[in-house]
Amino acid sequence: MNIFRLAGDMTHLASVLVLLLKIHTIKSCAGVSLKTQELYAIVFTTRYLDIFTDFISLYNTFMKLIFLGSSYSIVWYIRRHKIVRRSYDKNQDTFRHVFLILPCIVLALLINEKLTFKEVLWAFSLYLEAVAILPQLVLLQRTKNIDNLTGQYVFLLGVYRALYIVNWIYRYFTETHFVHWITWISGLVQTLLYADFFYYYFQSWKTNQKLQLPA
Amino acid sequence: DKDKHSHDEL
Repeated sequence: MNIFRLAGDMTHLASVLVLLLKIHTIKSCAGVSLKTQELYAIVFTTRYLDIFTDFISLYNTFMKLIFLGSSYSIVWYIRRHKIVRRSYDKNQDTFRHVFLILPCIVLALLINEKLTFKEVLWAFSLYLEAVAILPQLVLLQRTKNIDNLTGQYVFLLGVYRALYIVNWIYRYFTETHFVHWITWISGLVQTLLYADFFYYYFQSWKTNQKLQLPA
Repeated sequence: DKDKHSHDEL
């Protein structure tokens, strides 16, 4: 494993911890999209089914369990926790899952590394992860005041994606036969979705003003 | 090397 991949995983972990900590300590999920969190729970469930069939490393299995556990806990908090769920504004978080999930199923059936159950699910999880942030970005755009933690959560997720791209470039040059078009293209699309957010995030940071996305 | 498996990333 190279340093970019490790740094990417750590930023991913940090993003999830920031979000869980925010929800757990201030007992509020204001500004957090339940739709995005549910999509991530689906992404991790479909991608990490291989913990039952393949063993890669202890690190790998451990991280998979963390991402599965944290995504389900966040969904549980927003849906079931008696205080947290009151802060969830479902009238703002209106993105429909089905418009993202259905096209990803079709795409995964058409474009995959092998037409097997596991490979189709793998491809599906990559396509869905690429677009899963959309409900969150739409919600941020609608929210007048984005709190620091929600902003940091999205920022860390974007950094994690960018580091994964550097990791793929590194692996392409250092490993033989490391060519994964499906992973690369969906990963690139995913990272590009953060470009706009990054622009405004740095603007607000430079001018020391509260982050606000234009409608 | 197990790390060269195509699905070794998270």
